[in-house]
Amino acid sequence: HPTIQSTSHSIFDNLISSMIQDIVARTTTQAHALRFRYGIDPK
Amino acid sequence: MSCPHLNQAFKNEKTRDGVLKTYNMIRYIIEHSTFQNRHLLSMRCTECYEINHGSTFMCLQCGFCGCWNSEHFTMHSKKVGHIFGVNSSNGLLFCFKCMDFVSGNEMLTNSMLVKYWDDISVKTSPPSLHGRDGLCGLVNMGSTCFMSTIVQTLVHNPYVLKNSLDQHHYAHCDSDNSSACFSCALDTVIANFYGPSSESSFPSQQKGFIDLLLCSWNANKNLAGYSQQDAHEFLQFFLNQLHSDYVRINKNAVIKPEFCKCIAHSAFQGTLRSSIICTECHDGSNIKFDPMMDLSLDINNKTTLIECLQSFHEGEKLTDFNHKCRNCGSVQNPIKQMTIAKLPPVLVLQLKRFEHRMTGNSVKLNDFVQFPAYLNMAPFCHKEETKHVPDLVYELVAVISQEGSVNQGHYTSMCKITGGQWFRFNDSMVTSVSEEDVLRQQAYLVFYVIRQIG
Amino acid sequence: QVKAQIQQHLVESGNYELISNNLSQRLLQEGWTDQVKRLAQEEINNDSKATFTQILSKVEPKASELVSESTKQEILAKIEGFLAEIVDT
Repeated sequence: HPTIQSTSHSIFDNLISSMIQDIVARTTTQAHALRFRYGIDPK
Repeated sequence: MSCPHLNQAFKNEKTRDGVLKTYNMIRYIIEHSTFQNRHLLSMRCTECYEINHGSTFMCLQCGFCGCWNSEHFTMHSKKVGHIFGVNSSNGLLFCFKCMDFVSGNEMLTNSMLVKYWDDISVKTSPPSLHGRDGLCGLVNMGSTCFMSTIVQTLVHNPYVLKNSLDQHHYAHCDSDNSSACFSCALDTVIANFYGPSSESSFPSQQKGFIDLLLCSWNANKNLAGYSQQDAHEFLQFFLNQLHSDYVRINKNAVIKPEFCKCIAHSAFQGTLRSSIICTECHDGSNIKFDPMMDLSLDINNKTTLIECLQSFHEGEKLTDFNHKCRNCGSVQNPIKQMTIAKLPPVLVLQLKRFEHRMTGNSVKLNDFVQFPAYLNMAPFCHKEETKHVPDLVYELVAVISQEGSVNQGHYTSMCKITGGQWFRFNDSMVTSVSEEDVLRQQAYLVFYVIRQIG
Repeated sequence: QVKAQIQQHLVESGNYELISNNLSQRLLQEGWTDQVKRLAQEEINNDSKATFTQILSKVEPKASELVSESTKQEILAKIEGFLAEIVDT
């Protein structure tokens, strides 16, 4: 049975994973778009 | 490489327009729905009803919302063949065949402009790679570092930069002569720094700065000559000039500062609330509101910026011989408390390092004052009983330091550019620095930009 | 299902927004947000053709570890506090 602790951890993990995925999505998409637009690795 | 599945869909004009229309509609919903609606409707998985179970994707072809962590969108995609999902927190399009976000499709990136696309694809070009970051030094023309540090800070400030690139001044100024108009000179600096490098060699990139010097000297004789001046005073002068130009191109309309829409007031102006509090009956009904373009903070016996702000916020004892409390008639010295009634998008904090003593000489305080990369200003705002002040997190974007004594010193600046990298500007030299280097500076002026509210 | 109902109640009561804002503000101020961005950037620099899915599989475990214990405990305590109220009702 879910407890308050386990449910709290699960809600916390949801929040963290959605934040990580949002940051990684924005960073990778921007990098890919720049590489596609300028053809080189725009370090 | 771009997504072959989207390219396939875009081959047919009707399909392409349908995809873009739906995509724009979903993005509009994401950007305009309340926190609750977004979390209950577009961030909740249709399959498991979990909220924020990793990213959630909204199907481009039906109303399904699927989560990432339990792969419910992936299953939906395999089951019914719908392969495109819009990420409900950032609006990016994901292809569940490539298992990657779609990037590199200009029409998708600019999907909100698709109805003007024929015009745009002919009349515009992608921004050039060179100059994207606007990194360029400014030659010292003789004790001009107090100016070049302010110019670098403003040229890399997102609000000032956008205002210039949007051509708000350029489109309306009848002067169009950057050595006679301060705002045109600033536009020239920005055009030189961010424009295609083919048109600007290093010497020509100095032209805008030279024009700014000429305009400054014409407007304020004291700025001419080789004596070192105060960067903070030059910042105030600079913002005043931008405001004056704004009034001029608005046909000298009488515009009260608190309602002014010029870049100086819209980005840098906040409001201070000062109340005189009686030490006997604690009446604080004697209240005044004043506009503020920056905050000057006393640093004596303080080691952190938070301490400086707290002492500013706590208030000071007034010695006012004429004071008489309206409520209880007490003549005890009252306390004047300053709180922030309105914060600006760009917050400038001056650490008062130059003390002008009664003896007539000036000394410089070299104590290190620690300042954070992110600053929550909520504790220093005025609180009404009824209203909750949300967290107001500011991000550090520039630091101006002065090395040396009051009159014989040298100014340098450090700015955070798009993408989060920090650079140090020391006259014509530009070097990449770490954020740790920045936070070790003996700061004189620090610039913060609002990053998160709530 | 229980968890989904609890989450819905948290969102409708406005407490989920408080938790979410508080968490992202703390993560921003402790530099976690910039660190995750740098981790993703490093993976891209290592292999510019890597997809989101490939990059995420490397970044997500490290990023979860980087959340400071104090932030985690503070936010968990807040969530448990809200849940304790809900479970009673």
